[in-house]
Amino acid sequence: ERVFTGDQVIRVNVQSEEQIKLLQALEAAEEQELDFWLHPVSTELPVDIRVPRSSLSSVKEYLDAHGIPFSVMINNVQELLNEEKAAMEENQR
Amino acid sequence: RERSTRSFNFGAYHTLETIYSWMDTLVAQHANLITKQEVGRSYENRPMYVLKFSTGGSNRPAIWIDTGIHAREWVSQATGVWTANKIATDYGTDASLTSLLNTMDIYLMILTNPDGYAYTHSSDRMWRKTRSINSGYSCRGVDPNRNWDAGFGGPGASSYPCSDSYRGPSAHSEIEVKNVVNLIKSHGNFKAFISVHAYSQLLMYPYGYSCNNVPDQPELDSVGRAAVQKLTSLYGTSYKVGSICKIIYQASGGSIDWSYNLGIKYSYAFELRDTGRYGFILPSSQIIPTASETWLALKHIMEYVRDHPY
Repeated sequence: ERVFTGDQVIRVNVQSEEQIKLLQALEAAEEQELDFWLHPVSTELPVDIRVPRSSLSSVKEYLDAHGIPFSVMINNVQELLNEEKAAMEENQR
Repeated sequence: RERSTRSFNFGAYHTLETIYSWMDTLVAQHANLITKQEVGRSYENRPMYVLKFSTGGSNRPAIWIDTGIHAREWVSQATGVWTANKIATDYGTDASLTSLLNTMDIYLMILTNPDGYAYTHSSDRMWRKTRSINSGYSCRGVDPNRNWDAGFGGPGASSYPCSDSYRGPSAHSEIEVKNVVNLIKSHGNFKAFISVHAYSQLLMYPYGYSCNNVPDQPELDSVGRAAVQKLTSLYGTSYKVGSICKIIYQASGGSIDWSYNLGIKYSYAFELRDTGRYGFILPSSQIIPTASETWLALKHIMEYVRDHPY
C-alpha cells in the first residue's frame, strides 16, 4: 500500500497572474511528482499542492525565490490517513 | 449483512463491499420505494449499481444523481450513502419530497467509479481515475470526468496517460462512463443530471469545455444561487456559483456538459465542502454536516425541476 509519510499539502493564495504562471510552470515539472489538488487558474481560488517529501525543499525554495507566500495545509499526509484508517477500523468493530 | 440500516454509521467512511451490502439492506427495508439496478460492470468487473427511487408509473421524468466519479473524493460517496437513506426515510413524512416522488423518479449512483474506489482502500488513497490499462504505458486509468462526448479532446484535459486528467483514447472509452451513458439515453426522460464531487465548495453548471454561456445560463445561475443560499443557511458554508469554465477552469469531456447537450437542462456539478482545510481527507466527523447541507441544495434543485416541467 502506498504511503505518504512526510508528504505535505501546501496552500497558495494566489495574488497575481504572474504567480499563476509560475505555479503552472511548477505543475508542468513532472519530475517533482506534484499532485495539484486545486490547480493554478485564478486569483479567486486557492491552489493546493500535495508535495512528496522528496520534493518539499525544492518546491519551497522555488516558492520563496519567487516571493509566492504559502501555508502548510496538511503537515504530514500519512498521519491523517492513519487517523482515517483507525477510525474506519474502529467503526467496523 | 447489516440487519438494519439503523445500525449503520453514516458518519464513517466505508469500503465498497460494505456500501454495496448496506444498499441491499436499504432496498429490503424500503421495497415499495427503492430498487437496485445493475447498470453494467466496471473495467475490473465490479457491478455498477444505481438506486432507483420510484413510487410507480412508467418511464416517469427522472432526476439523476451520481457521487464519487473521482475515487479519492471520499466525502462524495459518503454523502451519497447519507442521501439515499435521507430520501428513503423522508418519503412519506416530508411533504415536498413525497410530492416529488409521486411524480418523478430519482436515480442515485453512489459508487460511480467502483474500481477506483476499491483501489483507494487497498493501494493508493490518492487515486482519482479509473483502473483501465493504457496500451504502451505503465500508468493506468482515465479521468472519467474528461471522457464524455462533450468537447472531447479539447482544452482542459490531458492526452498523456500518466496525467490525473487523462481524457482516454476516445469519448466513452471507459466502460464506467459508457454504462451511465447507455442508461441515460435508453431511459430518455431525465430532466436533471447532478454530479457530486469534492472539494472546494462550488456549484457549477455547463459549460466546462467552452467559456461561452449556455442558452439557459440565467435560469441555471438563478436556481443555483437559490440552492446555495439554502445550503449556506445550515452551517454558513460559503459556495461559489457559476459555469465550470468561469469559476474553475476550462475542462473538456465533462459529464454535465454531455448531459446538457443531450437536452437535460438542469445539469449541475457540486464540489463539496472543505471547511476543515483537509482536502480529500476530510475527517469523517464532517460527513453528516456536509451531507446535511448538501441535501438542502439538492432538494431545492429537485423541487425546482419538479415545478418547472419542460
